[in-house]
Amino acid sequence: TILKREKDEL
Amino acid sequence: MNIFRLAGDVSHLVAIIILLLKIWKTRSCAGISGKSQILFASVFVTRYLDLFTIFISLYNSSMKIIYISCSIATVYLVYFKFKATYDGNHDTFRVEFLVVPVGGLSFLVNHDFSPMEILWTFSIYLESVAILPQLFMISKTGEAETITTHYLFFLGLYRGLYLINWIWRYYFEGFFDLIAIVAGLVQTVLYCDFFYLYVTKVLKGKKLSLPA
Repeated sequence: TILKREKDEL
Repeated sequence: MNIFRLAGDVSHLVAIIILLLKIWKTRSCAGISGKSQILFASVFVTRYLDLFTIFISLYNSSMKIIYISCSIATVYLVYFKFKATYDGNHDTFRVEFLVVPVGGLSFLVNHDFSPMEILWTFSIYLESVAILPQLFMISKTGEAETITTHYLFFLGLYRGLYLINWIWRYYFEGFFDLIAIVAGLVQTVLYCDFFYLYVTKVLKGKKLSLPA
């Protein structure tokens, strides 16, 4: 699973 | 992007616009906690610093600009243009009790000890408690204007929809961000009491009044 957050959410 | 995140963003935008229009049309910020609005403005400023460094999409960038400009405009209306109608006597929540712990926690619990990431984490933690001064003010005045309750409903709904978005993204993309999820849960739980009153009173046409 991708733990890191992509900065694509507001 | 999924339907829950889009619905969440729309709900958030509706809340921000409702508040701005309420203050502008009635030329009054009675019942509005200026402290919460300052906290929300700082949430957006600290979270969207990447507006100038990373381009995700036109949607992402335009929403960030709208959120930042509307929240700053709201603070301006409350503390400058319609200052005479600001009810400072009831807006007495000690925000330092929020900002200091949130600031400390963002240094201790984050994904990456870099300035941008710590500011983002600070913004996430701050947003989860930013509504407290507003809820505190309503509990002190014992009531809220109906338009204000609609503002709070959409504001509370937005992060609830984001929680569903995170379930969706975990299930379909294997993506999850524990910091955002935990803070989002806290944020949504803080509205539960209000949601109950909103559904049982406001939706039945009654005024929202708390047993003072």
